[in-house]
Amino acid sequence: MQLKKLEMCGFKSFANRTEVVFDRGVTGIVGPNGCGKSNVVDAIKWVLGTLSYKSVRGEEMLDVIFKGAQGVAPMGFAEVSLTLDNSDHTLALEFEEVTITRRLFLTGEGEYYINRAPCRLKDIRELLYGTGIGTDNYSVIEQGKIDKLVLSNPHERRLVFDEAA
Amino acid sequence: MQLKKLEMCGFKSFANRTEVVFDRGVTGIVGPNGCGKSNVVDAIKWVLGTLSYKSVRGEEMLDVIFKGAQGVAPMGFAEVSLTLDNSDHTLALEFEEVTITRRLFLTGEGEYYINRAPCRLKDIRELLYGTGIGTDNYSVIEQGKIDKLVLSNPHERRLVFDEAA
Amino acid sequence: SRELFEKTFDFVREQFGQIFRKIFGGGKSDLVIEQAEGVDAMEQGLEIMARPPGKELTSISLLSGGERSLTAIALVMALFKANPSPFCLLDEADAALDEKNVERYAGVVREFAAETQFIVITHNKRSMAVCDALYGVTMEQPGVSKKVSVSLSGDGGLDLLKGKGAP
Amino acid sequence: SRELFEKTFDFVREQFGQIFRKIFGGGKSDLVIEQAEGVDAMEQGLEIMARPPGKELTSISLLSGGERSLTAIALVMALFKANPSPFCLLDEADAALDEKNVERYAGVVREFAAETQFIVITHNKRSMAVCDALYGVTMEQPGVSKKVSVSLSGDGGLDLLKGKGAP
Ligand SMILES: Nc1ncnc2c1ncn2[C@@H]1O[C@H](COP(=O)(O)OP(=O)(O)OP(=O)(O)O)[C@@H](O)[C@H]1O
Ligand SMILES: Nc1ncnc2c1ncn2[C@@H]1O[C@H](COP(=O)(O)OP(=O)(O)OP(=O)(O)O)[C@@H](O)[C@H]1O
Ligand SMILES: [Mg+2]
Ligand SMILES: [Mg+2]
Repeated sequence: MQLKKLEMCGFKSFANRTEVVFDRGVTGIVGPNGCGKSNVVDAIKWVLGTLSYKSVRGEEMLDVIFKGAQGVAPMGFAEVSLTLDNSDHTLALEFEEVTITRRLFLTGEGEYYINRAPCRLKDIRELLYGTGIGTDNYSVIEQGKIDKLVLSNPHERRLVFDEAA
Repeated sequence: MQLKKLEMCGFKSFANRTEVVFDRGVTGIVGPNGCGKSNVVDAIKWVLGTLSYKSVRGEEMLDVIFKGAQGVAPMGFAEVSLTLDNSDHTLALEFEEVTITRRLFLTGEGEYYINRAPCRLKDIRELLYGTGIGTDNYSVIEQGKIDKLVLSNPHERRLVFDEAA
Repeated sequence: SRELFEKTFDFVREQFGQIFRKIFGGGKSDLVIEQAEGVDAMEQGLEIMARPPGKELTSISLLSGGERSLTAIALVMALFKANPSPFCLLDEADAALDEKNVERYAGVVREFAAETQFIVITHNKRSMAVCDALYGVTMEQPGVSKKVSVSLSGDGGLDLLKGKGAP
Repeated sequence: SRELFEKTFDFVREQFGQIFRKIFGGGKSDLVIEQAEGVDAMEQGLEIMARPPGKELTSISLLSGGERSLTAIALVMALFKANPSPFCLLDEADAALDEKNVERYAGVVREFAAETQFIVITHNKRSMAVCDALYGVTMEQPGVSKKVSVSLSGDGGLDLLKGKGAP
């Protein structure tokens, strides 16, 4: 089980359709301040079904839609697709490759797809449940938050542990 | 008004008496991880009369006393002195130079001095009150906490502002 | 179940100890279940002990920024050993580290990359050096992100690091 | 008093706008007193607006780590202009900044150092370059801190940066 490809369009600062391919091993993302690196992390969290606009640094979920820039009009929707290699069938589907897509329109309406078949957000979250894929656990270390695990109170830490175990 | 000299003895990792002289302008403190740079900041906060062991990263105030190291015995007390240039009489004392000293013993007893005259912690705090010297304001940016001012809620931010104004 | 928990806990605790010692080049660390009065065993909090080499044991709050980052990384990797996650996203986890510790962090990432896919965001050349692939994110057009491929040796990579390609 | 507050507020607001634009090379920032219902004017919260150059206005939570650091520094310096503090301690305030922004941060520190004494803790050479004096803190003896004088050009300084002199 591994990530294969991430596609973003209209998601935060990624106004234009952008594709990032992930291989085995270590993939580095580099660049100047404010250019969009952490937005890539937000895109992965978002397409995996996070319910919390705070986990993607917004003040409301609509904040993930590209708001425009100097001389560039805002977008009407944000869309992220993540393709995973499922040849070990970590995800309980017969597909060797699974693409999860999440879309949000300015109206607040959302659309969700698994391998291009429409579904509900609930279905995406249930598909991932228990697989260790998902971002409410320790597999995403957010910028400036590495201390959190170590300085959190003993009970929070216990919850993280239980989830891991 | 400026800092002239900091002396630490038995304070956190500064087991041996250590003197740091500060000149006008910008003084840099560098060195590897875990060697004591932030402990210097804690020493300044502490000698200026902080009441909070959390503000010096401890779990109790006794945590500031050197606890020993491999082959080095712990100390029985911590002492920090800070000498300030008071030629503009920012501090309401007739001295041109003011040295504030704070000492804490393992018994929990504290001793306080202004220019070697014993006083109470209260006297140090009152001396500094309203002078802009002190570390409950924005003049100390702690490690990893630079975001705090910008991400805090509007009311906390207002309090910081009111103190500045 | 309680047995499964204890088995996993002992394993994570042991791994945490090993990885900590490898990253710090010595020292000692531990995970301890609190023994608070009247609290069910499955509800007890989890304490972390960490003692870098040559130092005396102090509470974790007294550790330096860099020491806490390394301790957190050791714990995350120990949790991965017990319950491997397919991937791990590290967003500037090396920000507080000095050069020598970035090398150690990069070494640990490299080692665990055999079993886990890593995505690492960094400004540091030594972290970049252990990447199998590097993407640059720039904003040639202000406010609009763009992906570029980057190689460490080419000028593009180094320019990206210097903050060029930013509006 | 309310008049004093408003006078100071307008001054800080204006300074914040100027310093922000200098650090970011453009853009716009503002300080806004909330207008919540039924709350006394002296109790209203304080909102920060920050729009880096070329970008659209978004809430401050959406800014990047580096952008937030620079915005915070601009605000602190604006507060200093209104109410100068004799000294300012910055502990690794440059940790999230890319090289180009460290230069800008260092430039702002240098400029304000005329009126305020700065003590800056850093791992970054460009921040060190604007210091009038540099002290190194090492632990030759594990667990015991020691102060050494450092010059940027000598080997001692560079070794200190690499993490040598640490146990
Ligand atoms: N919905 C949106 N529309 C347009 N721009 C957005 C949107 N949401 C966030 N941004 C912009 O994205 C930028 C932040 O990007 P990001 O956090 O990914 O930066 P970064 O590359 O991680 O930088 P750093 O190195 O400072 O952490 C901000 O300038 C922000 O204004
Ligand atoms: N009372 C004490 N006795 C002995 N050692 C102590 C005491 N309090 C703190 N320390 C030690 O001081 C060290 C932390 O020092 P400090 O936070 O100043 O490091 P630093 O130089 O700022 O490092 P970094 O670059 O990682 O931020 C820790 O290793 C801690 O164990
Ligand atoms: Mg970022
Ligand atoms: Mg520190």
